[in-house]
Amino acid sequence: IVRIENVSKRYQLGEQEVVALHDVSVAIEAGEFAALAGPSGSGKTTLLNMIGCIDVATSGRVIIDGRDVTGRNPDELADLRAHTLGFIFQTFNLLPVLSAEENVEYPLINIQSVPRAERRKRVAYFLDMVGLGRFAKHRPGQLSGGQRQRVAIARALATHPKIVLADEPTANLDHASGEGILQLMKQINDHQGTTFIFSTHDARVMAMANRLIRISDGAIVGEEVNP
Amino acid sequence: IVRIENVSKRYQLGEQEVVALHDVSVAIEAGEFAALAGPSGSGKTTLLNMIGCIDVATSGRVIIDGRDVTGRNPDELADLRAHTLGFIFQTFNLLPVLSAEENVEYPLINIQSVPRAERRKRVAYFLDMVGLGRFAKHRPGQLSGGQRQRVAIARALATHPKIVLADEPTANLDHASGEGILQLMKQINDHQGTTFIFSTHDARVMAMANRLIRISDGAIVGEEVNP
Ligand SMILES: Nc1ncnc2c1ncn2[C@@H]1O[C@H](COP(=O)(O)OP(=O)(O)OP(=O)(O)O)[C@@H](O)[C@H]1O
Ligand SMILES: Nc1ncnc2c1ncn2[C@@H]1O[C@H](COP(=O)(O)OP(=O)(O)OP(=O)(O)O)[C@@H](O)[C@H]1O
Ligand SMILES: [Mg+2]
Ligand SMILES: [Mg+2]
Repeated sequence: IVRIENVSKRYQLGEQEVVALHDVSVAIEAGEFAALAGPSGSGKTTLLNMIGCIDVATSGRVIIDGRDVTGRNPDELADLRAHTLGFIFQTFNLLPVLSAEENVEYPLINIQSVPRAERRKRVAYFLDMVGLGRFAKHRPGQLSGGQRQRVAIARALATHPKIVLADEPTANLDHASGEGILQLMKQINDHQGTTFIFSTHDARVMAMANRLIRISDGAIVGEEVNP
Repeated sequence: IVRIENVSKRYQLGEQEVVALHDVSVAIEAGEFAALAGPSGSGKTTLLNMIGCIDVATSGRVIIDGRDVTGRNPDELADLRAHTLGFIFQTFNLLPVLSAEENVEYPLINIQSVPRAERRKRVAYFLDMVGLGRFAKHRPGQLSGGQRQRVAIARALATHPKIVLADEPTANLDHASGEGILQLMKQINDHQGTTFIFSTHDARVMAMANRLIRISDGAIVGEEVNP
């Protein structure tokens, strides 16, 4: 469902060239629970951003759900992001002027097939599942770091996407909250067949993954399959 | 060196009142390596912000290095923050238009007693110690999440403060990078007698701490001393 073929990402920084990804190839099947692990700065977020169609490779091909996204125009990519992908950002990227529930509802409004009553129901359900039922009206500035992370998680899951990209989703969570979130995600993976791709430093996520992809200095250095 | 006496923090949210801290009392000696642990939303950041003089208690007293900060004016607090406290924020709070090294240098410029050559030396030293020697010229937008976190760490340590407040400083770091940072901090604690107060979900930080303060729903629920 996700094919990355010989993807490289290079940046020009003054006189120097920084290579964030070098000739990376990965293939992920529908329904996998895959984890990307590696040191800080090794290229995990860069790779997830390619898959999430919010960044463009310098070279190579990215194929999402059978569609080659390399060279597509912004409207086509926006459509793919709205209907197929759910992204939990490392920096959350919540809208500060909206409440938690309005933030979770926001991407659902863009999908015309979901009527208002169904939207409200999903928002309440996912906020509850991440333990934020009582905080629905708080705005991001009135929430703790881990609470904001959980709003970002609820927002990505509420659209029932085919592929969920989770960039260090447990980084700001205590052990128990993180455990609850991971169990929820595993359930969605088991029952709906949703594909999950994590970037993580959390040993628990790596243990739950059916595929562990190790990255270092922008290159894939190992892969373990754990069916 | 830090005394919190019957501190409460309440917010008004529309019709409801949210109690972030309730009647919290804590005393921390100079030279301690103390950790504050508790679930997401339990009040850790709120308490650290009180100690760091960037937030004001609704009731109770906060005494830092012998000085009662309750009711002080902004200039006096700014002076305390510049010379006595180092803060590693949960959301990093780097200046996006400055490079990594300029971000680390920034608080040092405010301390007149540090001449320019010494400033440059310290910035290079701490960036190197957190593994970012090669990234000194990158701006925050050109860094990974864990790299930004490490710039925030270097910035807090470079002023050689008496008290370092670290709000989940290893959240975005892989195991090895986090380990290096914690060893650096323990060394500074051993050799300079710097007081460290962490908010953390990381079991390693809790294990290294000489005092573990457990917080839940805005109240202290336990304390373990581990000399
Ligand atoms: N705009 C940019 N210009 C130059 N270099 C960049 C830019 N953006 C990212 N980089 C570099 O690309 C590399 C990979 O970054 P990336 O964010 O993918 O790392 P990561 O594996 O997600 O790290 P972390 O675990 O710390 O989040 C880093 O070394 C970073 O400094
Ligand atoms: N401005 C505000 N208005 C209302 N409630 C607030 C406000 N700021 C924080 N809170 C609430 O105060 C509580 C404590 O927040 P705090 O940020 O201290 O938690 P924390 O222990 O640091 O959590 P985490 O581990 O997730 O970072 C949270 O439940 C939060 O929703
Ligand atoms: Mg990252
Ligand atoms: Mg916090």
